[in-house]
Amino acid sequence: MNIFRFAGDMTHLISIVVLLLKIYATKSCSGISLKTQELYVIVFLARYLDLFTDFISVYNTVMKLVFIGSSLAIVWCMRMHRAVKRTYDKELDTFRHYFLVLGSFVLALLLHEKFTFQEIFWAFSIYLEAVAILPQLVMLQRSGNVDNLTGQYVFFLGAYRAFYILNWIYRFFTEPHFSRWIACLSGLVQTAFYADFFYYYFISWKNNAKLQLPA
Amino acid sequence: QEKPNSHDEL
Repeated sequence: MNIFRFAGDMTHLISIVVLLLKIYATKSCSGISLKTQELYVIVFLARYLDLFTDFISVYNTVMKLVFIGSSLAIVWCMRMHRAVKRTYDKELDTFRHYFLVLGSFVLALLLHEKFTFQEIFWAFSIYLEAVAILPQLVMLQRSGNVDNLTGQYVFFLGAYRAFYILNWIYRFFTEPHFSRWIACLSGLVQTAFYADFFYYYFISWKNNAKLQLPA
Repeated sequence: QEKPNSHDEL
C-alpha cells in the first residue's frame, strides 16, 4: 500500500459518502444517473468475485464490502425509495448503457491477463468502470446546471482514478516485476473522460460561480 | 501477504 493508492481509495470513499449525503440529506437524486450507479454495481460485483476466496488484508476486504454495499444501497434508493425515486430525472438519463456492458465484456474476452473465469470478469470490471461514468456525464450536459453535491461527487470520482495512476507509476518504479497494463491503460482512458468536466469544475471554482457545462 | 501481480488493489 502506498500513499497514492490510499489517497485514491479515500477519495473514492468520499465520492460515495457525498452521493449518499446528497440522497439522504436532500431526499433527492435529481441530476444523478441511475444507469451509472447500476454500472458501478456490476463493476464491483464482477471485480470482487475473490472477496471470499483471496484474503489480502482486513482493509481490502472491508473496503470491498463498503463499495458493494453502498453501490447497491444507492441503486435500491433510486429505484425503490418512495420519496427519492420520484426525483429521478428518467427522461434525462437515456444513455444506452447496455452497450457499455456488452462492449466491455467482449473486450474482456479479447484482452485479459489469463483466460480464466475470474480474470475475464476482473478485466470486464476494469473496462466497464472506465466507461461507467458516461451516462452521468451525458446527463450533466443535458441538465445544464449542476448542484454542488452532484458536482463534488463527480469530481472526487474522477480524482480517485487519477491517484491510482500515480500509484501505478510509483509501483512501476519500486516493484521489480510490477505490470498492470490493463488497469493502467483503462485508468488513463477513464480519467481522460473527466478532462472537460475537470476543466469546467476548475473554472466554476476559480470564478466562484455555479458549475455550468455547455449543452 | 500480497502475491505479486495478484489483484491486491481495489
